[in-house]
Amino acid sequence: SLTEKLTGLFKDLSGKGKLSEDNIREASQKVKRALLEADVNYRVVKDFIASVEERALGAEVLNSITPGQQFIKIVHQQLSATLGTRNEPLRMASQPPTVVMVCGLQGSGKTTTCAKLAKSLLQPGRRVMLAAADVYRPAAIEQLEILSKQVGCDFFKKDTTDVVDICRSAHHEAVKRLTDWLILDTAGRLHIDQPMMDELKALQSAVKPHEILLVVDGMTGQDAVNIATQFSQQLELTGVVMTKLDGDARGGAALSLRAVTGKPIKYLGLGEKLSALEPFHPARMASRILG
Amino acid sequence: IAGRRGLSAGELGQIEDLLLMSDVGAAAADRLLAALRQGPTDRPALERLRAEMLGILSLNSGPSLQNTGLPIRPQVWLVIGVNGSGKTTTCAKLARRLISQGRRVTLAAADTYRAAAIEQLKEWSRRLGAGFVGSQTGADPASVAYDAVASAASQGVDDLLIDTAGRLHTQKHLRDELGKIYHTVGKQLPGAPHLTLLVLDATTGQNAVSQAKLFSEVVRIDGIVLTKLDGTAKGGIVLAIAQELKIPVRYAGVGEGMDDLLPFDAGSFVDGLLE
Ligand SMILES: Nc1nc2c(ncn2[C@@H]2O[C@H](COP(=O)(O)OP(=O)(O)OP(=O)(O)O)[C@@H](O)[C@H]2O)c(=O)[nH]1
Ligand SMILES: Nc1nc2c(ncn2[C@@H]2O[C@H](COP(=O)(O)OP(=O)(O)OP(=O)(O)O)[C@@H](O)[C@H]2O)c(=O)[nH]1
Ligand SMILES: [Mg+2]
Ligand SMILES: [Mg+2]
Repeated sequence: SLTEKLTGLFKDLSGKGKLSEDNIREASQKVKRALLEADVNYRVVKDFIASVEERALGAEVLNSITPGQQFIKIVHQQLSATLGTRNEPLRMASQPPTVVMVCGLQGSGKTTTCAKLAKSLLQPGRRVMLAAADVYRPAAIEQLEILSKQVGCDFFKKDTTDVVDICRSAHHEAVKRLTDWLILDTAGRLHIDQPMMDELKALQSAVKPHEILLVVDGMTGQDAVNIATQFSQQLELTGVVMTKLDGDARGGAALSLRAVTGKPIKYLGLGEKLSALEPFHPARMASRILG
Repeated sequence: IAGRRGLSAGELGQIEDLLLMSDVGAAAADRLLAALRQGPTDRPALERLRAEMLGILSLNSGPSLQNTGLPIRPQVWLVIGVNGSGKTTTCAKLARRLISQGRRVTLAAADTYRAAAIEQLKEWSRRLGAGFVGSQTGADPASVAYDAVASAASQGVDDLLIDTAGRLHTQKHLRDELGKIYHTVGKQLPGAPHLTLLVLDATTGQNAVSQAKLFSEVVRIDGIVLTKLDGTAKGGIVLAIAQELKIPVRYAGVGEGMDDLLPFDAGSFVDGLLE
């Protein structure tokens, strides 16, 4: 693990008296390598290492009797701090329904995440509605309808290819049924497919979601920066959900996403079951990324 | 840098960035840069880099669409991969390609787990005019595959494409399930599956190597389909997979329609990476 590598490195060095700048740079190269292997974007890595070195070259590490531990602590702290404060759940609007729009690339886990969110929000006395706004993928609407039955929440679909009409009508129905949460599942799309990005913009202005969540596959590599840049520039994102982190992907995209969007990672998808949704914990994610 | 032969440290750094941003990975990038530094400088550096990468990707031409030699019937394709990588859509695209060559194709829905998975493949078979074999959610996937091979053989179909459920390579019980599907198919038709394809999303980073490694422990992977190359991700991770596991890329997925599949062209792939 990185901690073992760094501890070993500092053990070799600390016997030779006070640490030098070169020692610090050698250690930060190890961190750089670990972050790249963890899929953190190479530019985000450069910025991160620069900020770590700046702190590490101060008295805090150089004058410490346990410089290795101090250095590792700085790296971990810096990473956790960048990943954001913990637990930013969905915020309820002042007037129901709170509208949550879920978007992202193809296959990232949006439909499953919508159902997981619905399940977690469906508490006694609360009414939740899932709306099927993916009119492209074969059996997408069936998929969400089956999931909403499993969750036990309301479901909305409309026989039209006009996605704005679907979401407006869903909102109308949600108001009628005194719904607390309306979750809009949208089709997967590329951030460079402008007509499809325009569809999301049209939805945003027509329905005015209180929350717009970008769903990103936890195994995403360097491309996370491109995805994050386009989605955050073109939409008023309020948060990110990272999925499929029940595998061995290190999840470095989290750092890239946070660095580019400045938005909180609100949840992690940790499995295919509808209960597999957890609030984001920055310190835990930092450990996972560092390996 | 394009026409230059020798490289300065700054230029090597630029090349390293180019490789890293394409998901080539730090270790594979190191190997490529070492080859560049040590290699002869009789040609421009980028040309040497291109040649080096092509060399890595040009693995012996294993079985593919056109050249399996013997007229095996049905030729059985097993399509595997992690969740959401594009397996079901790839099955449809492969079917489309085979049908356009005048072959009779059946699609088998062995994803008996995910909501509406069977319906999704069934809809594709309707659009394609392909045969369809499926059971229902909750059925045993190995049994569905077994029955599909039997029915395809008895109907004299040319190709049987078996779509499987998305599964994380780290889940032992799901790897075991995949192994069971693989061996059960072979029991019904010795030699089958003739082509097992790992569907890999081009946006995937270093985790793709772990996927290829762990799935290789339960099935022989004949090739990779690299999907979603119509996005901005470069899919450079296939270089490491080629080097470490000798698994070739056979097809590229370039969109969501049934025609959006291309035979993999290493030259244009490398050009796309280096632009
Ligand atoms: N292991 C695991 N699988 C997940 C997770 N989230 C979603 N999946 C699976 O990922 C696959 C894709 O999920 P979907 O919800 O269909 O993805 P999507 O973003 O709606 O896909 P499109 O609508 O086609 O863009 C399915 O097999 C899901 O069961 C997760 O957190 N862990
Ligand atoms: N842009 C693009 N989208 C693709 C490509 N291949 C598949 N997709 C999309 O990716 C999403 C997931 O595709 P599926 O075929 O359902 O993926 P899967 O691997 O079968 O998913 P699971 O069965 O849930 O594991 C769908 O929205 C597809 O349309 C591709 O080459 N390019
Ligand atoms: Mg979906
Ligand atoms: Mg599928």
